[in-house]
Amino acid sequence: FSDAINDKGVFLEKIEELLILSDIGPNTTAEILERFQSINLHLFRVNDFNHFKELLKQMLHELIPPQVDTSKIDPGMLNIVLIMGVNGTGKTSFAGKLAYYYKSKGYDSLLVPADTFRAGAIEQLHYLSKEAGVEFLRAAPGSDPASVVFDGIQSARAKKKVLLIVDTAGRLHTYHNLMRELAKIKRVILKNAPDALLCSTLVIDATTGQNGLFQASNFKESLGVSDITLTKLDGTAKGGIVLTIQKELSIPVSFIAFGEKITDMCRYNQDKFIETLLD
Amino acid sequence: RLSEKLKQILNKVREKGKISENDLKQSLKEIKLALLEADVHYKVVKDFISKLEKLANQESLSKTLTPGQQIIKMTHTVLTEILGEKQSKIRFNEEGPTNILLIGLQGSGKTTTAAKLALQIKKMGYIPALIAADKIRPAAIEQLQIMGEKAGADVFAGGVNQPVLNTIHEAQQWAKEHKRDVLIIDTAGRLHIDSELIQELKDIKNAIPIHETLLVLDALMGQDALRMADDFNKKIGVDGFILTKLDGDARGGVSLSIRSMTGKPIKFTGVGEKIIDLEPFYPDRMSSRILG
Ligand SMILES: Nc1nc2c(ncn2[C@@H]2O[C@H](COP(=O)(O)OP(=O)(O)OP(=O)(O)O)[C@@H](O)[C@H]2O)c(=O)[nH]1
Ligand SMILES: Nc1nc2c(ncn2[C@@H]2O[C@H](COP(=O)(O)OP(=O)(O)OP(=O)(O)O)[C@@H](O)[C@H]2O)c(=O)[nH]1
Ligand SMILES: [Mg+2]
Ligand SMILES: [Mg+2]
Repeated sequence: FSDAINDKGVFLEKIEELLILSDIGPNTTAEILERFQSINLHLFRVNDFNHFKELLKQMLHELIPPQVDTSKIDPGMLNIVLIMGVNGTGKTSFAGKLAYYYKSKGYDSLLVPADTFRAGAIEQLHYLSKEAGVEFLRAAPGSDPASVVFDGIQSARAKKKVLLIVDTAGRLHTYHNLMRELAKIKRVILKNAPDALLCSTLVIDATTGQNGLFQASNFKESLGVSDITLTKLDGTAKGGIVLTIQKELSIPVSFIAFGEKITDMCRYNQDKFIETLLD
Repeated sequence: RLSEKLKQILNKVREKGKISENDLKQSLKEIKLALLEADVHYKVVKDFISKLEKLANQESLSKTLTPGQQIIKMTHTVLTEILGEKQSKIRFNEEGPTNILLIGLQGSGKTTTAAKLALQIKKMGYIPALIAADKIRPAAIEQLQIMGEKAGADVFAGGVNQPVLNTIHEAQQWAKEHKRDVLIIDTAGRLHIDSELIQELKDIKNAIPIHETLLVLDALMGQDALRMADDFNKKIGVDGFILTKLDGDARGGVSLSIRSMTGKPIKFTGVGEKIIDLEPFYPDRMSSRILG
């Protein structure tokens, strides 16, 4: 009988390690471990950890039902994707990937370089626009990002583009002035394209730890986050923080990126994601 | 905040004057949670807690500190011990130019840090130059050139189509002719599991003597930091770390993980996007930050 108790201890520790290493966080992990505590002791005599992985998969699906991602293009109106996030997460790269993705679906877009601050940012997006085969709005370094977005809206209307993809500068959510700048960009969009379908995508790096939850809640508070794009899944990090973000903030994941080529992205699928997480 | 939580638990201990088994257990539970929330690696947390437990059990209660203060003091001690007790600086080459290689994952802050480092090294009295060895990322060379200008340091670029090793060799020659005594090489972001790009780093280290290989990593990283740092260190050797984006609210537990795994020191921290935003690493400040 004591063997079952020992096994239970070993299994719970393995589960704890698996979850913590995925970056889902200690609080969500504690909730899951609690559910395992109430499982019948005799079940733990089954010396098969894979059996518990299956249980764990079920539990994750129950505890964190996938939020529905509503990001889609309505060709009958102007669609605007505002890409934001902290520094270095892969926003500019994703802007290029998204432009290519939608182009292959028949939606031609205009790429807007609203990061007029960081060295080489405009040139970087310009290069990607050529790779994606989409038009690029010219902007001057140091110019006001909100004015650049305003120009983008006018230009999209003039050129009859149904999709505007706006890249913004990386910013840590702890800088209130930078968060205000982003909120201003959103106001400019709502004022000048009130009829547009707006998607505010928060780009999160899969290597991000618990800070990801603060990023999501702060961006949500400042201007709203419609969905998350999770990048760099081609590395060894699992990106489990997005499960806790869904659970705590109900923000869906729309896309994932897994490489540096313009085609290295696809729509998020929670089943596949959890499967890989527990591998 | 950990210190608040510990105060709460141990306030009831104050009346009894000693730590009961249960109080210690509860305190360790709070410390474990704080460390995991701070992104310290799971294995490092487990070792840390067992070390702390041993220490708490063998140490007799101090007459001057409350049990709560004593546990916090012990936690700080173990943390600072792991992080390294004093500042660790760049080891300059005594017999000629110093070559510094910056490596790291995509987007960790290498290019920005390279320029910041050039400014700091200038202030130390050297004449550094930057080498743009990232031929992969669009406009990487332009980015380094603009940042180099802010640092007041020349950037040697070579064409974007020129092989990295050719650029490195030409840069070395150019540096000799122009009496640059420190070369800072900015490389393309790469995964620790990318064998081709890992080989590129090995080739660079075989081509010219590298006196400092510094791994630039993001303070916002989670559990993956330990494996990543370990991989880079095992595969190509790392002399130290630069932790970036510490101007945010990330607790920076990665610092504990990478230090305990590789034994290599954190030399600098990035605290913003401006050229002056690079500071030496202070272990005791980091330990307070991790505990929250
Ligand atoms: N391996 C990998 N690298 C990626 C991925 N997405 C982006 N990158 C790389 O990450 C680095 C940073 O990407 P950027 O697109 O410049 O990131 P950003 O968020 O725009 O950065 P800032 O504008 O400076 O905040 C680049 O080297 C990209 O090639 C991905 O999915 N996988
Ligand atoms: N807030 C803050 N941002 C930083 C810091 N260091 C770098 N950054 C920003 O992080 C982003 C990425 O920096 P880069 O220097 O392009 O990173 P990288 O490692 O060279 O990226 P790749 O070459 O694509 O791998 C940029 O937006 C930088 O301005 C820092 O200490 N604090
Ligand atoms: Mg960018
Ligand atoms: Mg770079």
